[in-house]
Amino acid sequence: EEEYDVKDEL
Amino acid sequence: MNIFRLAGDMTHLASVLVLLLKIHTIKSCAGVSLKTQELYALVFATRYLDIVTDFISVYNTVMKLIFLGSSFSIVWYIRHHRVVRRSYDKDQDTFRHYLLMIPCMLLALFVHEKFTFKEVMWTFSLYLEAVAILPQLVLLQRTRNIDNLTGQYVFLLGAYRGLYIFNWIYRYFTEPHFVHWITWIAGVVQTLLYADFFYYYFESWKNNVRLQLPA
Repeated sequence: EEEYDVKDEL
Repeated sequence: MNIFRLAGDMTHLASVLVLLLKIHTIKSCAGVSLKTQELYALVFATRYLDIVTDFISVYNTVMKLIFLGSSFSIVWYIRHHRVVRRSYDKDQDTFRHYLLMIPCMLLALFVHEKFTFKEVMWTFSLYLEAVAILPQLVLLQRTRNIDNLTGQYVFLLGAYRGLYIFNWIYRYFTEPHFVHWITWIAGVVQTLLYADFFYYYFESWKNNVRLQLPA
């Protein structure tokens, strides 16, 4: 599973 | 988390609190677009599907619950509260939701990063959030006298979007990252929609006159 950084945003 | 992201989230939280303050204490939703509020409730409901599947942090989960809870309770207040609903400008708030929802759904079905239910819903929420303020901006334009709290609510929402752009720029240069065209373009479009409002907001503030948007 690739890292998906904007998913930790609201 | 960087300072722009935190400031953006806090501004977003402040905007919701200002709106709840107006509705809860003044018992008025005059000048507030129910259409925009319903679109935001849909935005959060479709974006935060991961609240039950992925755990990111306590902060993340708590904020998601606040945005979900506040958006649905604002809609409830305007639709059902005995006193508040009487102040709703139904005849002015005529923007049709589906004109925004259908194109956003079609766009999400065709332009996304992964074709899974959760991912398409998440992408839909980004597109919809970008344009969800439009019914509110149209209503402001039709309202001759914009009260302070409503003006501050829209100003804080616009500031939140602007701060998120700085957050992405900061993250781009400081973190290993993927390129997120969809998030970035939707975010920039959303911020640009506030440009006109910001102009008149600062003009009224500078000249110390009541905010009024030209028809």
